[in-house]
Amino acid sequence: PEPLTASMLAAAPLMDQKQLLGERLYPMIHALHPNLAGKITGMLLEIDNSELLHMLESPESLHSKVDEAIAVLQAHQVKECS
Amino acid sequence: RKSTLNPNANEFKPRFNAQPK
Repeated sequence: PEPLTASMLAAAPLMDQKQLLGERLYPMIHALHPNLAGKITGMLLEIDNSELLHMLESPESLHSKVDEAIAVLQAHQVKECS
Repeated sequence: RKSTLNPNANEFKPRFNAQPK
């Protein structure tokens, strides 16, 4: 599919914008963490759309965000267990 | 800086089965 552009996003209603971004991010995150892809994508979708668009363009910023999400999840799970 | 990511964010459900390329 053609790359998602800011103008395409702006044309979509807000709820669809998150779904659109999610469906682009999901496969990229799935390649990194298959079992946590849905959860991580959900966490990243709370970031504002402009940063999400940037992450779609630059894999390294996506990777660092995904690592951050993993760390936050693990810290959260540890807290829940203890 | 405090991470702004929310561990309680609800899971994203891809509408179509977003197969990784």
